[in-house]
Parts: sequence; structure tokens; C-alpha cells
Amino acid sequence: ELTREQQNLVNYILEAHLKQGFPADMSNKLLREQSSAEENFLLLTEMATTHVQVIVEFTKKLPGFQALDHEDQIALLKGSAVEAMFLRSAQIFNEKVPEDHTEQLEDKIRNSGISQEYITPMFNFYKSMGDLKMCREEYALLTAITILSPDRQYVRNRESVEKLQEPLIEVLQKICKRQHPGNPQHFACLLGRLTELRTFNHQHAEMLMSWKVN
Amino acid sequence: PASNLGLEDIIRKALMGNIET
Repeated sequence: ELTREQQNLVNYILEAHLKQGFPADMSNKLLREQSSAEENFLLLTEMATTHVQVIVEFTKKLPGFQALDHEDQIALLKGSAVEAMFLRSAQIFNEKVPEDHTEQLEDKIRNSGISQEYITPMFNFYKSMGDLKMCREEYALLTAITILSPDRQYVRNRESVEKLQEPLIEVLQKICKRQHPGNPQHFACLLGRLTELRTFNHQHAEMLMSWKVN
Repeated sequence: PASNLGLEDIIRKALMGNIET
């Protein structure tokens, strides 16, 4: 059972997470059928930029975040932006985007000049996230936990960040037990996905580099 | 890398509330 305080925390973070919309003009661009690899690439960069802005807005609402040292705020966001983006993409891919958009999005990604060695792990990750059948609360909390990781590079006051992250991990564990009572490994699986997410930081940097070279 | 600089720039601006989302 969550305490009242914990339930309020979950509701608050979920609401902040739900406020992240999918811009209408992007849906239209996604649905436009005829597009070149270059156009697809440009659309993806536009989506990525919007993603980052949306992640920052969500992060600003996390309890205690704005009280952190300003440069630590930057370090946390820089360190987690790519991971948060992939988490959000996984959720959109598995949950919010209707069938057609998912196919269109996948098509655009596969035809954007990105090398197969980056595409395959991306979609494998989306599918493995889908297999977990996470609820919205889990996605919201996992995103917050990812962003509030005290071990990011350049974070100076790690203890302050830990104090913000710990209560969220506690709550997530309870929610996992509640939502997935038949699967006691579920929480551990979620944490395992966080480790998988970290591999995307390196992948993403490599992918951008190879894009530029191409 | 230039890509990292771009990311930080977006983050700083968004933190200051200079971007409409």
C-alpha cells in the first residue's frame, strides 16, 4: 500500500508526465507518405528537439529539482536526455500512437539513412518494453528515476540528487508489486531496462556521428 | 562533439523557460 504522501507524489508525477503531448503538426508530417531519407532525417531531428524540450518541462516539475544547484540540473538533463527520449519513444510506440502512426513512424526511422546496426537495438528495446506491459505510472516514475540519477557525469552534489531519487524508487517498487502481483521479478526487470537504456547513450552518439559522416 | 553542445543549448534555454513547448 502506498502512503497518502506517496500516492500524492505518484499522481503529481503522472500528471506532469501526461502533460507531454505529441505535437499535432508532427503527426501530420509523419502521415505524409512521400518523403526522402533526408526529409525523414530532418523530421526525426525536429522530433528529438521537441522531445528534449518536453523532457525539460517534465523535469522542472519533479519535486525538489528546481532547488538543486543550477549546473547540476544541467548535468542531470544532459546525462539523461537521450535515455528519457528512448523511454518516451518506447511508450509512444507501445501505447499512445495508433496503429497507423506506429507503422509510419517506424517506416520513417528505417528510411532515414540511419544504419541498421542502430535501428535493430532500438526496435528490440521498444518491443521488450512493450512486453513488460507497464502502466502509465510506471513509465512516469521510471522516467523521473532516470533523470534523477546521482551518478551522471559532472553532477557535484550527488547526495542531494539521491535524496530526490530514493523516494521515487520506493514508490515504483510498491506500484510494481500492486500492478504485477503475479510477477515478483517485475521491478527487477524494470531496473534491468534502465541498464539497457544506458547503452543507448553511446549508441546514439555513434549514430549521430555516422549520420554526419554520411 | 557539436551534437552535445546543441543538446546543452536546448536544455539551458528550456530551463530558463525561453522555449514554447
